[in-house]
Amino acid sequence: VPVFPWHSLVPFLAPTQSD
Amino acid sequence: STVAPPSLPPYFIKGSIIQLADGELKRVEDLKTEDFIQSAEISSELKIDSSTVERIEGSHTSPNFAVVQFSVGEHRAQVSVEVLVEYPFFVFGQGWSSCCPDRTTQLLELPCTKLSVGDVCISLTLKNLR
Repeated sequence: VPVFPWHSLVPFLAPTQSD
Repeated sequence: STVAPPSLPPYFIKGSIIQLADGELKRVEDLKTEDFIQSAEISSELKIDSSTVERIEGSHTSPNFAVVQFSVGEHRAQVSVEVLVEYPFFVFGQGWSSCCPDRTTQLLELPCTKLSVGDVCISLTLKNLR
């Protein structure tokens, strides 16, 4: 049975760094 | 029986085993807001950000897709993602939600509510992004 890490379920939304 | 389309990740199917940062195993449908928060606290690289749904609209490329616009983090950065309408997001204090919960339930058997403007979703950023 495959086991998936918790963070694979969460979208990675990196805000654009403007500075 | 139904089969999830290949572009939808397998870990959203009901019964999938998810490992939290402390090693604990849970089924995807049993995950709670605290599981994500506690896992992020343990993580050295990732932190949880609040991403508020600002807009949901149909995709121009396919009726199977939707474009969800989020306001991310304390700086309210605008981020848009194009996802399958059945793609589930985890809403703080509420659980799995998608643009088309009926389809999510049908394809993945994952209990799901309707994703709406104003919902605050769990998202990740890098801890040391500066």
